[in-house]
Amino acid sequence: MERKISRICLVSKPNVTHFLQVSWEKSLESGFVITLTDGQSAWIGTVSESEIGQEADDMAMEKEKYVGELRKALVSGAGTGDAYKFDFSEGDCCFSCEKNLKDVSFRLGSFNLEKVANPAEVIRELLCYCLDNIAENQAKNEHLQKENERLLRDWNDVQGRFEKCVSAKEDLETDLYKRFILVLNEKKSKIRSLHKLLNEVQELEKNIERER
Amino acid sequence: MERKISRICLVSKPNVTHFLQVSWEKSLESGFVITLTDGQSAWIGTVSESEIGQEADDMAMEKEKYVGELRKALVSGAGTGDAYKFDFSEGDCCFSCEKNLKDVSFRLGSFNLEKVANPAEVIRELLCYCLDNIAENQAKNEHLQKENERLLRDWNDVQGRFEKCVSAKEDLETDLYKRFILVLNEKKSKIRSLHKLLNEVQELEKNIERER
Amino acid sequence: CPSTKQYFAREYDCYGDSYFVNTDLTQLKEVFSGIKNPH
Repeated sequence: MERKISRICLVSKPNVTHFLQVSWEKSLESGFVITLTDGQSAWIGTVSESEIGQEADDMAMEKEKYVGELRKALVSGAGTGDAYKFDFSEGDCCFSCEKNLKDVSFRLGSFNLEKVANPAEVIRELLCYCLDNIAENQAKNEHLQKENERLLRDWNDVQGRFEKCVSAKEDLETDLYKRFILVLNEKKSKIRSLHKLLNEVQELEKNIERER
Repeated sequence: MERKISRICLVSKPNVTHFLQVSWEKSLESGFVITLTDGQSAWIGTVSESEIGQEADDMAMEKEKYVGELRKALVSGAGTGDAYKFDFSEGDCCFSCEKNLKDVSFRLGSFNLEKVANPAEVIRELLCYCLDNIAENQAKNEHLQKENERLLRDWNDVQGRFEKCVSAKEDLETDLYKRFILVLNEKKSKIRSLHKLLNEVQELEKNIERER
Repeated sequence: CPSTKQYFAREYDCYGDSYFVNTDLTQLKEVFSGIKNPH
């Protein structure tokens, strides 16, 4: 089961924060349960799949689009801004939601709720859910933090190895060239000696020839 | 201000979940405020620094140690297990806490609370704090999740570059040796030619000498 | 002995690389590894 609790303000009681819980099984469009509380009383209502379909038809809106609007208003937290207006009439236990457009607002839906005989139980359940959620988030947070630190250590480690490799590659090139030059110079020196020797022998031969 | 809300069970009402909020300014030992609610009524009490000191003295315990015990019982969430017993007497509005040891339990503290005239306000404030906490942690988790994804991408990037560098280093070594071998063997070929020529010239000279 | 010394001086450079015989990867690596301080 999924649920979302948000803070809302009612048009008729703007100074009293109310809490709206929307819960659903598979998807919002399969139907959902609305719970409304002011911290003292509580009201609950079920909105069925067919009722959602009916509301969408009444508004000449595609069902998917209508559910999307409901989601934005009741679940996504957008309801805390000025985009939506909520109201609840205790007399007929009717919860209504309107969407504000530029100069106009249009009715998004109205749902019948029933006053709960034991509101304390509902409120305790909300608090329990919140505390569980907080604990879960904190645990996730700690886990992500540890992961984060591990990834940073790993990154530093591989970055260090990469820098060492770059440095080692440069050193290798320098080192090999130095050794190569030493060995090459020996060969060049040998070639020079042989040239010199050859020149001397050839010079000697020329002198002999000249004498002859 | 720091605060912690936990679920507790009262010995006298084991089937009704209660909620205990402990809030403090600088540190727990400077004094704290206890709020207790069952989702319907609420009680508040302030425990001052001197009262904490007095309780510690009464128990012949060092103040620091006593505050540590209070922290474990009221703040750290250990209170949800069997390590501690809580009770609240509505008649005299006295909240008490005991620590369970093997076969014995000893009184950790008892604090006087006052019934709140407008419990709904307290409950709304608790719910608001919970919702803010949930939203904050969710945002923090999303941020950490993104950070982790970024770190993983960075790690993969550097790991890739490291592997390329290792490969490039091996290729460099192979390439340099190939070139060195080519150049050195050219020089050796030159040396062999010069040596052969020198031998021929020396042989020729010997023959001429012999003829002479 | 002097003649052996003379022979090696004729055939090999001071790093042990032959003047006359072509080198290969193994031999060159061995010559390079024998160079204690190339700097």
